Amino acid sequence: LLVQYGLPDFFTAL
Amino acid sequence: MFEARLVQGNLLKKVVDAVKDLVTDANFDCSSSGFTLQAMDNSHVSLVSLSLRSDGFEHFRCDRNMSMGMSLGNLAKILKCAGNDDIVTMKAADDGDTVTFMFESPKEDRVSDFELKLMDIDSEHLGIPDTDYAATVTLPAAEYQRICRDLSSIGDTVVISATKDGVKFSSSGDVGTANITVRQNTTADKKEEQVSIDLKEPVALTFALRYLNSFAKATPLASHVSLSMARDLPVMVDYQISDMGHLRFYLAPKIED
Repeated sequence: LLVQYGLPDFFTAL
Repeated sequence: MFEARLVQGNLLKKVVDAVKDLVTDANFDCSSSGFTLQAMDNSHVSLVSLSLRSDGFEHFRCDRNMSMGMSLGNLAKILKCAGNDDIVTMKAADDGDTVTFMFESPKEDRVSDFELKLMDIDSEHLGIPDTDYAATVTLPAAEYQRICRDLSSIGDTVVISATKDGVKFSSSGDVGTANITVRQNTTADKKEEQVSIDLKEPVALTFALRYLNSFAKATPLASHVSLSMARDLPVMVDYQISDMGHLRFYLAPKIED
């Protein structure tokens, strides 16, 4: 099953 | 006081037209180094990063760092009133709640100004780390736009696979399956047709086509676009804006669970 990730999963909130 | 004068005013129109469907309201940040915007789309799956350096403007003054919240839809309406060859000047007082756009025709025989109300937008900024990408593919922007458009009639996701002999875009759906392979051709006689692949190691990633299609609205800004990929990381879709900076998009991948 393909899961769509979000950018906050990769980039840290400043 | 913030004041910036852009001789190639239609660049601003192209930038806003490229992002207004992805991001509805956004903060433009002004500092002495330039004019930037960073915003995620509502689903937080993609991110826009605009950077226009101050030295790319004919005149640029920013006494104090400021953030101007704007509705991109309204900004697009205002920029539609600018002539294609108009010089665009943006002006905003340090503690003002409006921004003024002035359009001057090249012969300076027509001058108009539009005032846009600023909005309070609390936008969370993300830290985008420098990434050592496994593959960076640079291809004609029109070619990228065509690939995204063609494949979105086949499926809603695309697997982008970069190897040493080329980059393959694959999609499948109820209609069937499609594979489009673009090979490296740095010897193309016309520079604007060149495709280059900087490959450290082969990489294949899956993305939602609707976002990649939306990024392609930036095509009028640059002759080429670069796709930078690394395993299980967001792709960076990078349009270099000559002598000024860049309009970059990031898209989180779809990963097999």
